Amino acid sequence: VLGPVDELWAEYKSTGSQKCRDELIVHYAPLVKYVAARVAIGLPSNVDQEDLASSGIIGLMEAVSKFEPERGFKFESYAAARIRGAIIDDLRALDWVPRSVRSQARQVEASLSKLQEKFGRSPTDEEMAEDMEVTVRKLRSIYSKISTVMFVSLDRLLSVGDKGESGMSLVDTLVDTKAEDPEQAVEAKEMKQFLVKAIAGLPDRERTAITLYYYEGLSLAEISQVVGVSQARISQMNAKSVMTFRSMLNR
Amino acid sequence: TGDLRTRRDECRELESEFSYARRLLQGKIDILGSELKRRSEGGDVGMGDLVGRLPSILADEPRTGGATRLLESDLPANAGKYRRYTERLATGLAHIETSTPEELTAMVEELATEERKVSEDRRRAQKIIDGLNAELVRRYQKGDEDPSSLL
Ligand SMILES: Nc1nc2c(ncn2[C@@H]2O[C@@H]3COP(=O)(O)O[C@H]4[C@@H](O)[C@H](n5cnc6c(=O)[nH]c(N)nc65)O[C@@H]4COP(=O)(O)O[C@H]3[C@H]2O)c(=O)[nH]1
Ligand SMILES: Nc1nc2c(ncn2[C@@H]2O[C@@H]3COP(=O)(O)O[C@H]4[C@@H](O)[C@H](n5cnc6c(=O)[nH]c(N)nc65)O[C@@H]4COP(=O)(O)O[C@H]3[C@H]2O)c(=O)[nH]1
Repeated sequence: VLGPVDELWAEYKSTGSQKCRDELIVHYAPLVKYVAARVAIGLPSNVDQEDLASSGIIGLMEAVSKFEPERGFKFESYAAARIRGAIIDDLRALDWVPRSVRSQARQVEASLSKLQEKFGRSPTDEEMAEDMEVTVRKLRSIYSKISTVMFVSLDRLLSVGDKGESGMSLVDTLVDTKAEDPEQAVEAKEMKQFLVKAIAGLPDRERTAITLYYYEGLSLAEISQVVGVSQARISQMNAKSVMTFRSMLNR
Repeated sequence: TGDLRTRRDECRELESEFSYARRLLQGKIDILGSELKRRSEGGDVGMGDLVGRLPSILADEPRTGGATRLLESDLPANAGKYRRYTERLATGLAHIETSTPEELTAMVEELATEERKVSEDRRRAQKIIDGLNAELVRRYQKGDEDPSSLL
């Protein structure tokens, strides 16, 4: 049964009229609200939600002009991926990550990688603080700063290969989504195994917190009740483990 | 505990579908609402301007607090189903230009009623999820459950 929207698509694809295009954009615009609000989570407050939304609208425009209805794919999922991609691309271009945080993140990664090599396991915060010649307190405040700017890449951190928006995210590999192609399925399986090993190698409390976050989907508040540390500590542990996994992958 | 998780995960699926439909409805309501406001202030009929105003219409209030829980990055599995559901609700949106203020108002009211219902369903699902997770937390605290069994 062809609804009015299908007819609008047909008219747009045959005439390419601006008017039809605008109607489609307005019709699907609420998708941008959904995606932008979710990307905004965990971003520092200086990031303007309206900027995210306008990047999202651009992404939606691209989706509308590129979409081929006859291919049989659902427009929503295609559009959502482009909307999210556009928002994140613009965020990166903004270079919104303070230089100081960048360089501190690099120091953390260097120390992590060095000590992993040295100990053959994930280093404790005490060991890293000593190596970086800072206090544990200082190191943890660096994690906190990193965790706010990391959010954007956290989800795609372990994107398999360089498949861009179709890359498997860390979450994908955990929730057992059906891979589009066998190659992705194999990579997803390997990623699963890598994650299990990597998480098992974390210090006790971190292992528990990270497991509960990624595999049980518990909130920071719920995890802090189990592990017995503050929510801030939990998100610091999260930032550290993400960097740990990344440095392990890069080796 | 397996049972508990199954129930919790089913609820999560529902909650994510409610959240998705809810945001779509809210977006439609706010777009139509802004059109009504513009016309009541003597704005002329015409689409062109609306696209440019979408970011300000759709953007949430500035948000406090960081990420509280891991989010599924993609749309809920049944996303298409809700798309058609909200389409049926507001098929007139695609022809906003030719709708009279009365028609727009009627659409907004219909959508707002649906939004309230979906928000309620969502709240209820969230309560159930949080209740089941609270029970899980208790079991972890007591040591009846071991997180590493998840790996
Ligand atoms: N188990 C459980 N799950 C919950 C609860 N509250 C929200 N969620 C789920 O968690 C997601 C993220 O919530 P958020 O971090 O507050 O992030 C939210 C929030 O920042 C914002 N948002 C959504 N609705 C509202 C609202 O009515 N008011 C405000 N101020 N912000 C909202 O949009 C973001 C995404 O919202 P959604 O797509 O709906 O996705 C929500 C929803 O699916 C809860 O109490 N228990
Ligand atoms: N952090 C966070 N807080 C959440 C979330 N979901 C709900 N809340 C909180 O719970 C209150 C009631 O949510 P509701 O029953 O869905 O009832 C909501 C909802 O039905 C509706 N609403 C929310 N956002 C929008 C929007 O952008 N447009 C429209 N038209 N309605 C909205 O207005 C009511 C009041 O919204 P608020 O004043 O924001 O008040 C919200 C907000 O403070 C969430 O995912 N994350």
